[in-house]
Amino acid sequence: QTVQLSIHDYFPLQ
Amino acid sequence: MFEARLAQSNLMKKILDAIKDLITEANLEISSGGISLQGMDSSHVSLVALLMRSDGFSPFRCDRNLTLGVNLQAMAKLMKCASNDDILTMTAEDNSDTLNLQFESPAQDKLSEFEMKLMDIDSEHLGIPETEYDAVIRMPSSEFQRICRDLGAGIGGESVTIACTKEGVKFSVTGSVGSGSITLKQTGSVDKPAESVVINMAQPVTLIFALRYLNSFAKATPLSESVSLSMSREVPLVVEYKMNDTGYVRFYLAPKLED
Repeated sequence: QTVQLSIHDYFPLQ
Repeated sequence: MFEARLAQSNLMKKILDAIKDLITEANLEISSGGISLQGMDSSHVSLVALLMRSDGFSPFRCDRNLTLGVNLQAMAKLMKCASNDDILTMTAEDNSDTLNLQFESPAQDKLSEFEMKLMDIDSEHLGIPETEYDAVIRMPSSEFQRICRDLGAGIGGESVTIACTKEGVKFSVTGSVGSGSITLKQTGSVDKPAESVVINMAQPVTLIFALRYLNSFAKATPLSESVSLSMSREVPLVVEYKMNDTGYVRFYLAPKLED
């Protein structure tokens, strides 16, 4: 089983 | 006033075809440096970053920074009205709610002019941190497209494991009909850079990604003969298509983690 991560987990809002 | 003239409409067609299925609308940011765009797919799993530097246009004029909200699918349809070798000129007045597109045949005997409505798009701008990648793989873009297609259509795989070692890069999937893998070894000769597989690696790295996104990124294949994949442990993959020296389309894809 895998969990899909989100771009928000890595790139902060500017 | 914004004005940008591109020698070949074909380049803009290819860019739009590469990104329009992933992000349907986006803000084109116009500045003296050129045209840039950033957008996430609706699931916020991937991010597209486009840069067309001003020196890729002749002339390029931007009196003040503009944000042009564009429906990319509509723009892609409009661009189909241009022949590949038509000269494309984009213009917009400051505070305008339209973007003007002009297509001029190379013999200057046909001129098409369109006005495209702009939209107000609320978009989040994300900071992309500078990253030292554990491995950067450069390969022919057609080879990358073929691998993604074969592992998706052939095996019916949803997740692809990409494992990079000094010996090569291995793409593995498990799907409805079984499992499979494709390994590319680093090519010895670098006489033809566009046909080579080159691996620059600080340490081995293995990551899992959703294959359907990679297949979507591969729509950018016509933009460049080669593609680079940059990977580090537990950070998004970067798939980059360079457009000569005048810009790039980069796709960032968040990994999947084993539960």
